[in-house]
Amino acid sequence: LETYVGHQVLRIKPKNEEEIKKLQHLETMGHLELDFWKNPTAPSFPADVRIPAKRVPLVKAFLESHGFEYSVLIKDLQVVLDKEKQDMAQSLQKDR
Amino acid sequence: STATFNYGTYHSLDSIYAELDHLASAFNNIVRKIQIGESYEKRPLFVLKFSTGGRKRPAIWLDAGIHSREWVTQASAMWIAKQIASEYGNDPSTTSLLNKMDIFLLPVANPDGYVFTHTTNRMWRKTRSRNKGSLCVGVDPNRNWDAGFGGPGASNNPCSDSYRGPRANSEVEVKSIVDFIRNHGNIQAFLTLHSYSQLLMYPYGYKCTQAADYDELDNLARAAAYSIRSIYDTTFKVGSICKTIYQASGSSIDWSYDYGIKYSFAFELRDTGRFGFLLPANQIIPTAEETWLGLKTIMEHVRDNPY
Repeated sequence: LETYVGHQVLRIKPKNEEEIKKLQHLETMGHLELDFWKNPTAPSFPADVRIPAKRVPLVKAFLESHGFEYSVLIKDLQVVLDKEKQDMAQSLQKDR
Repeated sequence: STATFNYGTYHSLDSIYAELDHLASAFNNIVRKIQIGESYEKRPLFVLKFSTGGRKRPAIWLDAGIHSREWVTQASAMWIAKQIASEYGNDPSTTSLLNKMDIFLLPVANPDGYVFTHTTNRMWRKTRSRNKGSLCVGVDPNRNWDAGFGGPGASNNPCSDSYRGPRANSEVEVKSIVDFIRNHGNIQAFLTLHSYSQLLMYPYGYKCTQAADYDELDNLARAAAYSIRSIYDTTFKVGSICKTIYQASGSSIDWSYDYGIKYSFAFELRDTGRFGFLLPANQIIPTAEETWLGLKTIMEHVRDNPY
């Protein structure tokens, strides 16, 4: 099972078309291995992006240096996935 | 039996498919399970047909889970299936709808992807078909429809999550739906469930021009969004795919609309702002409840406005 330890999901709020273009450019950079859950589309419409653990500092540095407004939607994706799995198992147990 | 299926939790494909049998058995007066094809990895594609009888009646199509990681859509579809069956004979709106029209519900449009999200990679979105000449697997089945195929807003890179595939309908999951709808010949509405963004969208996505029925679709979508909001105050943004999100070619509702199905809508379900599409299970039923209200608004309009 693929694990996502340390992967973070950031919610980025682009202020203008220029910021959207920068995010779209970021999306094309394959080596960053970004997974856009919600694509950057319009100002004030947030983009959500999953970032592999090893790329988190780099991406955050990029966002901060370019003045992006962002928040952390999920701090450690694996924690949420583990909780989801645990809930499913408990529910199955209860049903039985 | 249906009494033991917990609609407020996420389930494996086997469990969902078992529940389809239970629903068909428990509500055998109006529910029938039909196989419309099989996936790339040979899993059956099952639809529930809700019908009070008669052949070739006008019908509504509803699918969920074409993007496998959007688990709340498959889960909502199951709750909605039970709701439709339970409401017949008890709720005047659903009863009059089913007395006039059939509903076809495909709860897991991408079963291979769904199984893969349970066994190997929870983040998987695409189908599981092999791509010739590439190590990367899968096609985005919502970029694979014959609607502006290959245009902007879809990738030609097999490693991309929005890879459109080698040609329109290359994915057997997509082609099975297309064939079913063509063979049926009287589908009046095409509704598809996605997550997450809280959007209710209508064509087009492959181009940014207005659909011929723009005014009616926009008004109807706004009415549906109003219904959705009425229960838990969840606000949906309404508009065409292109204006609401971005230009995206090869999507299902663009194909269905161009094929002649006027009432073509895509729902993007609930976003709590905390979990993305890893929506906690305790949100499944509220999400399904509000979605069903929106769907009902559209279905009632379809029932009352044949074309």
